[in-house]
Amino acid sequence: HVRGQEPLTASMLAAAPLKEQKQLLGERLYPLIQALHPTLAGKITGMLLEIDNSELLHMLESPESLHSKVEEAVAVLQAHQAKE
Amino acid sequence: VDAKPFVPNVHAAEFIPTFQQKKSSL
Repeated sequence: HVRGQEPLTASMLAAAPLKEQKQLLGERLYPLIQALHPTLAGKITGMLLEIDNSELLHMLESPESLHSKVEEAVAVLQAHQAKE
Repeated sequence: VDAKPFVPNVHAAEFIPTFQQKKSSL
């Protein structure tokens, strides 16, 4: 977890309005992704936020699954940028 | 098990954290 941020629980997330749920998840994912890919953090976070909220909550608790999704997104993004 | 396979969307909107939103609005 990121210092200064309390862990995000499923009940906290469920209590938030739908529109804010992705922002809540993003606020917690962003610093973790920024530590891996500082320059792509915003874009990668946006890509991962399209995943189902329950899976995102699981990824916040499981660094391995977060890292694998991040690397998958980075690979696709870089392949796309290379094509352009 | 029923989770949809993750297909990264390169056109997904970039996420902007709240602290950066405030910085850019100042």
